[in-house]
Parts: sequence; structure tokens; C-alpha cells
Amino acid sequence: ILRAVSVTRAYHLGETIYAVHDVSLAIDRGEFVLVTGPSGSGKTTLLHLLAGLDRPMSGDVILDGTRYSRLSENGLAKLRREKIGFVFQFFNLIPHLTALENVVLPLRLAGMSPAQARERARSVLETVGLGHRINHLPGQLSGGEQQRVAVARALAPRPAVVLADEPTGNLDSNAGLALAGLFRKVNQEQGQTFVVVSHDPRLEEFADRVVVMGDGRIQDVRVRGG
Amino acid sequence: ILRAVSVTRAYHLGETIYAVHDVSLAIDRGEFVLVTGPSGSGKTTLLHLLAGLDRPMSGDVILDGTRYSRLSENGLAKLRREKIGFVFQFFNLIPHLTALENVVLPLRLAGMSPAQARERARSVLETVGLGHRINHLPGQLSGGEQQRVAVARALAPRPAVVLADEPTGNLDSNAGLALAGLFRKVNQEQGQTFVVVSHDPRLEEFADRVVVMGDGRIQDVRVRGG
Ligand SMILES: Nc1ncnc2c1ncn2[C@@H]1O[C@H](COP(=O)(O)OP(=O)(O)OP(=O)(O)O)[C@@H](O)[C@H]1O
Ligand SMILES: Nc1ncnc2c1ncn2[C@@H]1O[C@H](COP(=O)(O)OP(=O)(O)OP(=O)(O)O)[C@@H](O)[C@H]1O
Ligand SMILES: [Mg+2]
Ligand SMILES: [Mg+2]
Repeated sequence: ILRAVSVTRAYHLGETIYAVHDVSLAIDRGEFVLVTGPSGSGKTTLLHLLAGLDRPMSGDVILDGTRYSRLSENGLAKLRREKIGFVFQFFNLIPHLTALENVVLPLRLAGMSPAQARERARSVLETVGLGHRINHLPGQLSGGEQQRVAVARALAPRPAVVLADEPTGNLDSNAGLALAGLFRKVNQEQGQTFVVVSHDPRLEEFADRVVVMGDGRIQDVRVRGG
Repeated sequence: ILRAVSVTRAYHLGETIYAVHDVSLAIDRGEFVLVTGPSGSGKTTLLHLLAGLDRPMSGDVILDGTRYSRLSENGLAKLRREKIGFVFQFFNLIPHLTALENVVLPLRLAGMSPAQARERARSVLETVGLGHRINHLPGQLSGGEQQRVAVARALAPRPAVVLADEPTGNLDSNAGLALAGLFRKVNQEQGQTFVVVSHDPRLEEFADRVVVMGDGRIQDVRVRGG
């Protein structure tokens, strides 16, 4: 369903820094892939390339047969809206909208009616344990609560592919495991594809494959049960 | 050295939410205290009260005999600058300053010469593994790299008290343990007092005491070896 073909992303600050260096990765429909690796190894950069939030200097990304290099910015945004749910490493919630409104927004953009969107948003927020905080603004929520709102916003539209960047980084171990369990449940029951970046070694038991990054390259790929 | 006496902090959004509810905590000079507890249990709020970044509705905080309730905003800021190093949960780095400049700033405010401040800042950034990123702006760093800059900024002035909010939340397990080890080393060699909020259970082995928060209250206090 989603494939990176020899993608490279570098920055030029005096010297050239290769955040992602000649990476190829093919993700099957319905798969749950964990991406791990040291801080600064290129995980976030790779995830942004897979979501079309950033463009590679060379190589290409293909989602359901569509090549990102052939799409305009608008085309990429439309593809993302229809097929991808993204959880940013630092949430990117809209500060002046409540938790509920932040989750309703992508549903309304996808054409859902206001009443249906609120109902779906409320139910996903309750699933992540925030039923009692739905009318709070992001600034009135703790770090972990904001993170769970960001997760709810990505899951609510039931996207074909969920790309999540450290979704449990600010959660205590119970809430973190509960969230990973929720991903696995959605992955298995709805067949949605998950690519999750995490430093949490416990997530390995939820994944079909574990991709280990190092210095912008894929260093190792481990298959579960393999 | 640092004492919270029956502090309460609540928010009124229709209902009253007690983020911190009648909490008393005395921290000895040179102690290493870990604060843990579920997401939303009041850890960040308590740390902000201890740093004078937020004022309690009732109760008081006392640092080295000085009552926060007697101090003006300027007085609190001066006390913070002289005695406290703070690591924010989401870093609060100055976006248009490089990593080096972000760490130099508190040193210059403390009266250090430009050359000395740069030397000290460079050495602390190297200690946290960022010698190769000192001229990057926060937007040109990964999540974990930004977090390490925030830690370096808090440690550089060698403050009497270090208050750190999830300092390893965005780090891989090696970098996280290395940072916790650095805190412990500074705590034991320089006698600086540490209060660290973390969900990472491995930090318990570094702490003298573990304070467990729940629903705004202290639920449990465990002493190491106790
Ligand atoms: N400005 C605010 N208005 C209303 N409620 C707030 C506000 N700030 C925080 N809260 C609430 O106070 C509670 C405590 O928040 P706090 O940030 O201290 O939690 P925390 O223990 O640090 O959680 P985390 O581990 O998720 O960072 C939360 O339930 C939060 O919703
Ligand atoms: N705009 C930029 N300019 C220069 N270098 C950058 C820029 N953005 C990222 N980098 C560098 O690219 C490398 C990869 O960054 P990336 O954010 O992908 O790492 P990561 O694996 O997500 O790390 P973390 O676990 O700390 O979040 C880092 O070393 C970082 O310093
Ligand atoms: Mg990252
Ligand atoms: Mg917090």
C-alpha cells in the first residue's frame, strides 16, 4: 500500500546532513510496522516523507499506486486527507479549538455532517480516556492529554494508513500500553495500516515488523516471530 | 532546601478541576526525588508551583527560607535565575537562537563573560551528545535533540536546584539512561538537588525517593532501599 523507493533527504548547513539516506521500505496493506532507532537517526524525517509532508531530494514515495513526485502540493494534501491519519511528534493541535473541535475538524473536511462528526469525535476521545476533557483547549490539557487528542484526531476519520510519531512519549506506562493496544485492535479489526515511530520497546510485541534506523539509513529489519 | 506547604492549584472551567490538591512535600538539599503518576495527575502543575512559574491558590512554597508568597513577579524571576534550572516538558527553546545561544543565554544573564559562557555551553552540549549540532536552530533539530538542548540549558549554570519535566520522554533508551546517569553524577558530585518528573520506571533506581501523584494528590512516597 505504501512504498518509499530510494528516498534521500538532506539539509545543507555548511556541511551536508543526511537525515534520511537512500531508504527503501515497502509496507503491505493492513501491516503494523514499528520504526525505532536512536534520537536523530531520521525517524521523523522518514515519516514526513511517507506522509508527503516533506519531499525527498531523490527517490519517490508511492501510495496505492500514486507517485508523490507527480502530485502538486494540493494533490498531496488531498491524498493525505483521504487516506492518511498523522500523529505529529509534538501534536500540532490548533490552540484556539477545544479537544472536541480539533477532532471534529478532519471529519468535517471529509464531508461528515456536524452532528455525526461531533458524535464520532466524542466517542474516539472517550476511547482514549478523555471524555472528561473534551471542552478543554490544548493549553488547558496536560502533555499526555494533548498527545491523546492528537491520536484521536488521526484515528477518527478511519484512514487507510495511520502514521504516528512517538504517540506514547508523554504517557505513563498504563496509558501507553492502552494506546498501543487500541492501535493493534483497529489494525486487526478494521485492516488499517499502521507505521508507528517509538522508543518504547514494549511496542515491539504489537508490531508485525520492526525497522531499526541509524544515521539516516535502515540498519536492521526484524520480523515478529522471526 | 525546597518545601511545598499545603499547596492547591485549581482551574474553573464550568466545574472546578483540582490539578494539585493540598500537596505538602519537603525536599532536602542534595536529594534526588522522582515524581511519577498517570497522565493528568498534576506532576507538571506541581513542578511549576515549585519553580514559582505558577502561584498556588492556597498554601506556600519556600526555597532556602524564602516564601514565594512574599515575592513579586520580579523577585520570583530573580530567585529562579539564581537558584533554579528548569527543563520544560516541551522545551520552550527560543526558536531564532541556535542550540549554543540557547544555552549561553542563562549564563550571560548570570553575569558570565561571553567567552566563558560559550565555552561552558559548548562543553555541556558535548556532554549530552550534541557537539555536532551546536549551530542548529531548534527547528533544525530532532525532537530528542531539542530535549537535550533544554536539559543542557538548565544544567549549564550549575543551579542549586534542577526541576526537570519528562527530560527523557523523547529519547531512545540509551540516551535516556545516559541523561539520567548524568543527573545522578551531577547530583552526587556537585550536591545539586534534583526533582525529576518521569514516566520512565528505570529512573527509580537513580532516585533517593519516589513520589507518586494521582488526581492532584500525593498517593504514595517510596524511599529507595526502603
Ligand atoms: N489551564 C488549565 N485549565 C484547566 N485544566 C487544566 C489546565 N492545565 C492543566 N489542567 C488539568 O490539570 C490536570 C493536571 O495537569 P498536569 O499538566 O499537571 O498533569 P501531568 O501529571 O503533568 O500529566 P502528563 O503526564 O500528561 O504531562 C490535568 O487533568 C489537566 O487537564
Ligand atoms: N531542518 C533541518 N536542518 C538541518 N538538520 C536537520 C533538520 N531537521 C532535522 N535535522 C537533522 O536530521 C537528523 C534526523 O532528524 P529526525 O527528526 O528525523 O530524527 P529522529 O530519529 O526523529 O529523532 P528523535 O528520536 O530525537 O525525534 C537529526 O540529526 C537532525 O539534527
Ligand atoms: Mg523524531
Ligand atoms: Mg506533564
